Amino acid sequence: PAAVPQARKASLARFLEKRKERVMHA
Amino acid sequence: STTTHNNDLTKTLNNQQQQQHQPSMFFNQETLQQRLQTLIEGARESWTYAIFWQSSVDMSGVTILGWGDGYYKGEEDKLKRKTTPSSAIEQEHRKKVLRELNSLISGVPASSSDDQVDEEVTDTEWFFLVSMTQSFVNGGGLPGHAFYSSVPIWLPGNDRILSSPCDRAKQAQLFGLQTMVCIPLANGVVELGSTEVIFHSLDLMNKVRVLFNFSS
Repeated sequence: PAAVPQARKASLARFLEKRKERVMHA
Repeated sequence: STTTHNNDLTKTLNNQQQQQHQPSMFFNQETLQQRLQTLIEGARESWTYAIFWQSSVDMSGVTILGWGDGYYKGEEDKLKRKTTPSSAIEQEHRKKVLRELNSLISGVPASSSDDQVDEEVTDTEWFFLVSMTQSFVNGGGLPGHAFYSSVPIWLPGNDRILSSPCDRAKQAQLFGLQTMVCIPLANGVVELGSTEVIFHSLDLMNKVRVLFNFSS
């Protein structure tokens, strides 16, 4: 059961990291 | 209403679906991300995001479609967008939530002067983030409907999206998405969204089925 929140956190971390890159290159 | 529904996005991400059983999986998070990225980046069409909704069965035997993973590409040209910019209050709310999420992930206390958060949180970014908190039970919502009927749903253009009885489709339209697609698979649904009008593509359907054939 703990795998689900962990999957979401992994997705969220990836999203935030890519957003950071987008903002830096904007 | 989005603001109200998502006041506690951080807590939801931590707590939601704690009681959910996982089906036996033939994939892991990394390969899922690679498949979504391959699908979006290799497509001829301009997709804004792709989400894999994963099916599972809870303790009472109810089938649930929950967040499996997602890949957000963004819009090709934000200037082409015709949606009304979100209000200053809404933007402040989004930035506050983003700071909290950053803090959750990094373990560093949220700061009001976080550079990456100062940038406007677009409607499609917000829609994608909110999607992480959602799940669909017994055929509810657009992904649930596709999964239960085993029939792909392809909604190109505002009129088609608005004619859908599903709240998720209407919400997507409000956030500037003009095409929504849900392709059912054996253990979940691949959902694609775009701010452009994209018509049915057999090539894309086949690509999804090959890429997400987890047992191979």
